[in-house]
Amino acid sequence: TTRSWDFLGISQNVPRVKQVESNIVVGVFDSGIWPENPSFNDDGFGPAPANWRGTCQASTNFRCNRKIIGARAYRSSTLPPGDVRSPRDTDGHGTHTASTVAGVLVSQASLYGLGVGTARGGVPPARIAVYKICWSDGCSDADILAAFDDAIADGVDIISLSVGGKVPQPYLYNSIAIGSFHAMKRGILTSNSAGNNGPKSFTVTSLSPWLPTVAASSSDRKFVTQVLLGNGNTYQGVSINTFDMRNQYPLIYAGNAPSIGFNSSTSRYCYEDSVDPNLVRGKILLCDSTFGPTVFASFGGAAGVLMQSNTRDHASSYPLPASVLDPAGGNNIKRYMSSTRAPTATIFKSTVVRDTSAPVVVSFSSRGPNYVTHDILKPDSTAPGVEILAAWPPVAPISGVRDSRSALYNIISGTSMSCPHVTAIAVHIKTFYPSWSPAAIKSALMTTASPMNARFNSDAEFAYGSGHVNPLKAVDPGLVYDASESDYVKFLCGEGYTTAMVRSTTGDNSACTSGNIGRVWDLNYPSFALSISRSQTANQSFRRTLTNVVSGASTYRASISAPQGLSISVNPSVLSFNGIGDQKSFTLTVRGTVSQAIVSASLVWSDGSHNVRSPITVYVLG
Amino acid sequence: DSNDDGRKIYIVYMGSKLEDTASAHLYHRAMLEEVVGSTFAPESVIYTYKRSFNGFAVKLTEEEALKIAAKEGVVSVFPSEKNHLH
Repeated sequence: TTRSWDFLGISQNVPRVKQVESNIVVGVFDSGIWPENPSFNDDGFGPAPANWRGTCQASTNFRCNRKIIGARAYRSSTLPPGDVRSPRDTDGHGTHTASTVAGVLVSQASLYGLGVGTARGGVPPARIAVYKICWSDGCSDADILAAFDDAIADGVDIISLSVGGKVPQPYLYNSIAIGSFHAMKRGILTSNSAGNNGPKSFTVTSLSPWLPTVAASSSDRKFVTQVLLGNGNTYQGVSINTFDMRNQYPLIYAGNAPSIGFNSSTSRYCYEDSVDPNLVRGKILLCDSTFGPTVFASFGGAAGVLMQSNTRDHASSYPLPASVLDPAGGNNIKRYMSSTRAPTATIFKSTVVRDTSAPVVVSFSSRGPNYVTHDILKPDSTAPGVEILAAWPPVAPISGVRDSRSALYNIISGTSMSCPHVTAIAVHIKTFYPSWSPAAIKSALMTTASPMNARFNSDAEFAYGSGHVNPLKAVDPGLVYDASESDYVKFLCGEGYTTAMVRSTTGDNSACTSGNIGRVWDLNYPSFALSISRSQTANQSFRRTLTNVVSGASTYRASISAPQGLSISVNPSVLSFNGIGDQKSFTLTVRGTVSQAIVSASLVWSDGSHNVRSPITVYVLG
Repeated sequence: DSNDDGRKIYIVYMGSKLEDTASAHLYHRAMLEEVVGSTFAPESVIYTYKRSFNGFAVKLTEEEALKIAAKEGVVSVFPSEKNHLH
């Protein structure tokens, strides 16, 4: 990416353990890869790490290199027309996410001049192993599990998975939860995207406590697209518009151009086939809604499209010159159109403005609460996922529908884009602390995250989790909330799974007994969530254990930030550690009433130099 | 993803990997033959998961899936659904 890593504080010369980074293998489960993209140039790379056991499904049209050291494709049913049965990416998504994690430095990268800069992944020296699980019709559970089965055995160090299901599923009935559980058992963290079904509640489908679920936020680079009317007035819309119309074109309101079988009340929204292509040919079409690029085909030879939306927190690409205006701007344009016989407009190529409100969770990012386990907070954290420029196959359409353009870099948005940022930061942490468990890495990501502002994100922690990831702080968290397989087994027992189920899953003699059925509130999780009914008073204790990860003795003091009406206590409130690995436990108790649907509080353990922060979210369920 | 015969792909998840991974497919096949009977077609097994955990993906009817779910050692059985890029 050309901006997000700098926005996160990871400059090109951030301290790295390069030799260790070069031995890290990132498993990217996605739509494949375009290996010839400059972001995957292997100049300067040595042979694959000695412990790598994976393979490359090479063919006449696909080769791995010393950067991409493994590639496999999984397809359990008939191949959709147009797809290629190889790890080659013809969609673009997998190439984009892989380069966001581990692309090498490429100067002067841009999408037709937009977002120009040095494109780079978060951990450029790391190796990539591609597991193609997604095709033009989706990514099946059977293929996802096959990829996990191989990747874990192949020796990947971390997995990036920007994929999810439509509806939440119980943990042991969900391919991502099962696969990531077995990865976790082998010390492999799986980073997973939260989903793009926001801003509705309960839309996160990645719910397993053993993986980080990543929400998407804006960065300070925002693409805007100016519209100039024939009367000289300009309006600022949003889009990723690589076209420059240069001249003024006639304007036409979609409400005045219904096709046969439609009337103004439907054509004004530009529903598919509702607009008469003969009337809009060569003109800029003004619509009263927004819609995806696929609808553009029904406009025939329109010169450009102006759309309207109240929500304009991310910009998309379209196959024609286009801009999304706010409704006030749209109304002004309509007034102009009714005031003149021959209204005209032009749409300029997009430019960049600085967004000082960033980072803000984007509207489409899926929201909590956790549908399966109400008292485990999801999503876990937030990373940039809006208007990210990264590598792209030259054969993949820029806007999702084919047009005349072809590019090696593209700008797209999604929690898919935020997930590989967290993957790379997790790799960065792992290079400093190779022996850390997935839970310890996840804890470092969460407890060092920068708090986000509920003023811009009304769903608070259900939008952003513990906050915006901070890679510079994440490599020095001070303390971590660690957890092992047995902790998650206790958790599963508490969730109602039987001894037989957990015993099969672990392969040992684990058992759900009266002494082993874990209360959800005692899973050593780096955040605290409590659901209560509308009439209920909160009264719940949470047991946690902190592990010191800094050498030397230290003393941490707890501080609580809580709104009125909520009493939160920590016992003990002072913890002394003697050195690396020293563990101390505490109990946090939440009591009181809540007057809002979501109440946010926080716990910070501080030794003066490290601030180990956990969100505490109390919410009314139902 | 349902076939003409009403079968669709199910995941049969059986937990931790077997110590003898080489015989995993035989173990799975024996279980399937018991449930499906003489009509069992080996090509209905899509994947055998054995390198990192134990399980398989197989084309089954809903009734067969329910029977397998009741077998000892089976943790869960669920249809292979489509996930999506985010």
